[in-house]
Amino acid sequence: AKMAIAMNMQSASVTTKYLFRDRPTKSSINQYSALDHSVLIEAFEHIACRLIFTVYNRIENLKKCGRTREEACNECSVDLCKASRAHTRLFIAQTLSNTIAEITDRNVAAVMNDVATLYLAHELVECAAGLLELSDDYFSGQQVAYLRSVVYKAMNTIRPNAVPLVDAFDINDREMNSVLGRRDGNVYENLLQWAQLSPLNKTDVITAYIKHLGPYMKQ
Amino acid sequence: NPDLSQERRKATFRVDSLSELLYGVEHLKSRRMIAKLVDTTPELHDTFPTTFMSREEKVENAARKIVALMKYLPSINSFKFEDIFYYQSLVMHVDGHPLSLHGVMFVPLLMQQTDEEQRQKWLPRAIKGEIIGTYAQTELGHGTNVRQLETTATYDADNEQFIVNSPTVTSTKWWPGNLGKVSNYAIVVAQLYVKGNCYGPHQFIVQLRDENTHLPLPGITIGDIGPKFGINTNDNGFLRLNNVRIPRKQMLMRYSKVTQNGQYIRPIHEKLGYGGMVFVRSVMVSQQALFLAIACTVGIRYSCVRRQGEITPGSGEVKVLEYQTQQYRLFPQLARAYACWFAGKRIMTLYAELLDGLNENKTDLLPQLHALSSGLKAVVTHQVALGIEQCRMACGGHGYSNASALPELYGTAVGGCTYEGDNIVLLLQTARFLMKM
Repeated sequence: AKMAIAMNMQSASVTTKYLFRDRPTKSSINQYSALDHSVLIEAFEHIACRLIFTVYNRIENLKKCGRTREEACNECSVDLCKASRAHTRLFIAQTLSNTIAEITDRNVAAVMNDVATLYLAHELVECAAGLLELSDDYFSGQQVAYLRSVVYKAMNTIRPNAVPLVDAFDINDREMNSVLGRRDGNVYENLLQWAQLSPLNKTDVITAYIKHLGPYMKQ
Repeated sequence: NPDLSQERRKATFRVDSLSELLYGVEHLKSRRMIAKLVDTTPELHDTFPTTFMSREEKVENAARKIVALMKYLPSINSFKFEDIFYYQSLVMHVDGHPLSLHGVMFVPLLMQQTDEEQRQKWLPRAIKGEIIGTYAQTELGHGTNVRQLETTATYDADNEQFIVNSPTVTSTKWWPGNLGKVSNYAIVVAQLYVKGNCYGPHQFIVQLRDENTHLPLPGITIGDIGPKFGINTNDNGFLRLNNVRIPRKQMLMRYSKVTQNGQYIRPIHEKLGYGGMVFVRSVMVSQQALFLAIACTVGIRYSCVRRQGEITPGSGEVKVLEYQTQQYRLFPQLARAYACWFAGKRIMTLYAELLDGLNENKTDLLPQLHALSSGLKAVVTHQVALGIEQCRMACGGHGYSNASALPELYGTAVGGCTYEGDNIVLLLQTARFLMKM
């Protein structure tokens, strides 16, 4: 992989440049310094790089042991999928962070920053196994525990804006087609109205009763 | 509902400012205008909640509405993709309709994969709705694995025709949307054979039904594949071709060509035919983000209406959203909806750059975008399906009722994990690109 880095520097594309960049060997996420999105993104990069290069090396080693490229890839296909997910998750995380950074409305920027912090921390907690398994001391159990506390704190911060955050999706009742999600919140009276439209309610006594159950119950 | 009004008074930001970030100022204005048009046009409404309809009633109701939708289309006074898409989603909801594939696949492919002469002939008819088309790629035996499709198109130079055939039962086209009963044309994907050589899968315009009687043409066996997990308003169909002859000019020849005397001309980039798939996968990412946004909207609004239990005894029942477990069920999904939303916007921007580049024969972005759109489609569809299910369960028992719209939404969204490429296969495609890098 190191050799591949040297060879591929110039062909690095927009979406894979991070593969060929030097990165810190330890994450600087900790509760004693401000949680900047860039250190969270760096963790996404680290996972993606490690998964991609680890599976790359495994394939190269299998090929050295005589497997064809296809056989080697098949034997590594689960890890190849994990590597692809990590690469894609990084793109989503990076795009979210870049988008929030460009918001000009201060109040919107503040609430979206909370949303982004929640997203990044929650995704990393979900990838914790991958982070800790990499056995390269990049990440520690304390840092995972800290990120989990960041998730709970972010949820608390978001709570007052929960309904305005979904209202901002501007989803029209007609498009949503949901009695539970109605914009006016008048759910229960409308649930009752909705149920009465059921074809089974066209008549008080249905054919099934007249034809089968009634006679059975009378015999 | 006073509980929801109270929630809205807590906002620390101007909601429309965030809506403008999501949609853009202009499109947000159009949305409001379009919503008002639809609200005041009864022809565009369901006569009855569709959830109570049979499949046949759903398809007929959708056909009636799509015709009304086209009739009032000029009233929205816009040809922007996002305006038309919104207008369509307001009227047709998420369960499919007779022109689904016509709009998302057939017309875009006629725009992107035809040469000038073909575009002149077919595109105006498709846009005016004189013909309804679909895209028939997937077969009973193969879907994602496009290279192994069995349908053949053999060039007959003497008659300047292709003979399109379904040689085996597993080559039967199966699943394509609106193939069963509605479309009278299809872009059929078949292995191209010229002078005994196979040049891999290529795209061919095949007429399926008579333009007047709508009866299947000779050599065509066609029909609906039956009820599915979701999108049941769509007549997903099957198609068998028995040595159907089509003119040479009905092979889509923007990039690869077959000359009159049977010479094959290769495309500048082997993946150009994938342009249509990259476009659809990019659209899918945004659509899936919208599905998760809808589920979050239902889950979070209802969690402020539903009161259950007391946190502090004697203080009265609280909104279920006060419980940390309820927040943990919903808020990460809300954050994901926003993250996927912005990723969808970004990938469409990159796609537009790809198209500009292709016009100047620059194709370096294509492999990256093919890999990225494959990875995004796989990751986003899977996370959205899981997220909708979390939002549905957050609604307690009522989430299990079709009144919530969440079972139908889930049925529609989760189909995205297999159509347009099985997620695992797409992840492996992304991995192949990463290993090459």
